[in-house]
Amino acid sequence: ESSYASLIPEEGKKKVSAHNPAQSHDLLLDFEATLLQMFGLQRRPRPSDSAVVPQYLLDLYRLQSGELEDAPGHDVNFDYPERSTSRANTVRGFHHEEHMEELQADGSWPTPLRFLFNLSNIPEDELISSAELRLYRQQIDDASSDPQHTGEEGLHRINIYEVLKPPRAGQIITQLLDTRLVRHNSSKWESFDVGPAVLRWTRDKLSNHGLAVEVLHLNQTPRQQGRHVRVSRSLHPVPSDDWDQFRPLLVTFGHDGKSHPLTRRTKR
Amino acid sequence: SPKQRGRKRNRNCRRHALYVDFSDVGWNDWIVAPPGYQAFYCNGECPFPLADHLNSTNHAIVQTLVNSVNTNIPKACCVPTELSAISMLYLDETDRVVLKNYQEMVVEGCGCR
Repeated sequence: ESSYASLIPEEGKKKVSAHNPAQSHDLLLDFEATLLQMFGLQRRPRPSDSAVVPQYLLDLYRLQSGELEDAPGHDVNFDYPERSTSRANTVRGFHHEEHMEELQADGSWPTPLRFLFNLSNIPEDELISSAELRLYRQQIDDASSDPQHTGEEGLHRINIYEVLKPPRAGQIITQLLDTRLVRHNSSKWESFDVGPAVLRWTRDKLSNHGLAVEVLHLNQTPRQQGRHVRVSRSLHPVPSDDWDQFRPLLVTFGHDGKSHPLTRRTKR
Repeated sequence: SPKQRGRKRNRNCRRHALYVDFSDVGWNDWIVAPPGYQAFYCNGECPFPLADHLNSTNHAIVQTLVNSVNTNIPKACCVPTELSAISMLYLDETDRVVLKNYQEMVVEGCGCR
């Protein structure tokens, strides 16, 4: 505890004299080593310029640490996932390996669309208890967007599958994990429970062949296909640079036994 | 005198403020939030087992106690007695974002042990 508790090694409590930069540099190295050891990191991360912090994880941090109590202006459009976080002390965000997306022979997009997530950086001692796949729906402005409109025009069915075997000749063997019927008159994030698949890949060490997402427009008007749910950068009619913030996000909730769960804290 | 007493109190074991500012040490490129945090630390003397001023009491029991202290026993140390956690949002070595709860990051209380 003493090594963790007083993060500043003994020397830190004496006045670090300005004319001895070597001492302060050593002090910082000691402090950094202590911090990295607690993070379970071998070396200090050097994030690349392309690193993206999903807004969802930033909002989770603010809700959990009580920071949002001080910043009422910032509205968070989801409820804190109490159930998932009550059993987890670690939340990780994953984007899919975009370079592994496969087009069909005729250049069109397969449906369902397959997403591969590389979960290899989850430590062995971290037990995943739940996982969610978050997809962003972009509102489509047309006649059916009128909230009073109840026809089938604006309805889409989103199916989430686990891919059970490596795809062969464009065919994939899947099993359904979650499904939802949505109307395209609003923009919002949808969260799907993919915990059973992620637990098979992490806890049971089964092969991870990825997830598959199928979006069916109910009355099959081709005009609407692929426009409402943001599942691929190039599928979106208007190429936009907000893809990094609106691309599919896999979130895992795990516990490594080293600290209390991420239950919400009131600001001290 | 009050002034003298004030100085004496400050020397005893207690919690001292210590704000760890991640941008000061260049870690704000991988630690997304918080920008820093109040870590605190414990420092000060532990006039344990008996406070020195007791020696001025001439009561037999106190004198016996004061003079029976084995001076070879090391003094008690000023250490954290109560700690709390903070959660941190950071980028790991693979550019992935992690939100994690860390135990024993903030010193809430100090004591002589």
